[in-house]
Amino acid sequence: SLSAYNYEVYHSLEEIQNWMYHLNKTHSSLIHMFSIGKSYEGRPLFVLKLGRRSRAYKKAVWIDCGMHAREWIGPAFCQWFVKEALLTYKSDPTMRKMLNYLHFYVMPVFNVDGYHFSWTNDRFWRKTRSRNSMFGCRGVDANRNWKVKWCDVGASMHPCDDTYCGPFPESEPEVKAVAKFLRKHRKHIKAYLSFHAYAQILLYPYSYKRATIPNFNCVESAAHKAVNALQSVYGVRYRHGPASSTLYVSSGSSMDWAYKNGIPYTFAFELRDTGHFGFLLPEMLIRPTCTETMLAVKNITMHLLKKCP
Amino acid sequence: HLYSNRYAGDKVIRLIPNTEEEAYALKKIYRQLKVDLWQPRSISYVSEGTVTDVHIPQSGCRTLLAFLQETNIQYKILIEDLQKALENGSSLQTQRNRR
Repeated sequence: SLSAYNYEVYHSLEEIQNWMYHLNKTHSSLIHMFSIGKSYEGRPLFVLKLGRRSRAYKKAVWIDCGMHAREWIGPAFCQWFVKEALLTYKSDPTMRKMLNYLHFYVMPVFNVDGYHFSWTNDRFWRKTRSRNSMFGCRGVDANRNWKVKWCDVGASMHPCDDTYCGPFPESEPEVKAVAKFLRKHRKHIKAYLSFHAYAQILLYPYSYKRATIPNFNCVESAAHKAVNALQSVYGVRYRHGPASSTLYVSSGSSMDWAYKNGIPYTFAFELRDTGHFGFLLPEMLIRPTCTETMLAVKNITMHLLKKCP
Repeated sequence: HLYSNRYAGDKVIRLIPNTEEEAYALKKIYRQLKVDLWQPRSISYVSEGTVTDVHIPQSGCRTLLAFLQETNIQYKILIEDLQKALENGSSLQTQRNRR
């Protein structure tokens, strides 16, 4: 059952997939699971569509987690989000509004091959697991493989580097599958959220250049309110701002690509912490991290619904 | 032990180069030792004032620490033993035992 699944531990890929299968059967009024393709190693790329079914046209929000394999708090949050959505749909007016007016496409594990590898072999693996015929090194940085100033600043052309951009844009089947889906549905996807770790920052475009986005006012306002809401839960401070100046300039990111392709509100979260545990965020911190992040996401969603065109 | 105890003795160290010369020296040794950079994501981002967190295998720890002491670069050890941190922070061991 929903309540029997433990959302305060990290789960293997198999456990997450079984959980998705289970929810698809038991909560069919609010959840529909589907696959958008296969990974390099042949694993299905599952997405959960959340929201009350409606004949009326509904906008959507895309959420993905686990683009980088070692950032386990990401998939943990995606699962938490789904759990909260299902558990509080009837009791929480905000959640009810969100699921009534919007669909949420949630991809709990973007980089399924890398995530599985980080469970079984190398806990600190980051990239995908694609092979390179010329070098002995495997994998591409999935967040440098998008076609937006591809392989420019902040990405590497060397296959053995952790920020390797790939042999060409969308070379990774995972990136290509998500890009295809987002292109097809871009007219009704209003927001794109991607979850990473660690740094405690909420970022928005641009990442690949130092320039202000046309809809800066609404995006900055949404981000500002979101980090304030997040901080109100446990006092944890997140910075926020355009990725290029708040973090560093980097090209080929999914957030920039989604923005360039017509999704007007795109964000990337870098979740807890700031380095004390780094990628090894203890399981006892899953609950507070996800609780505060949930509030930030609800805040962004409601702000976009009410205040932004 | 999880991951066959491969991370025993590995450390995560935080360094903030105070000058461009220090940053250059750090980038050089990072490349030599093939460190796993936790932040920033790429060695090319390391410059004066950048917070860099590096995961260094046990085999490279002595060399890196000696280098830092030689060059007087300030550092802080964030994680003393990565294997212990890994095992302390998760219930994987419990789950495995149960299975």
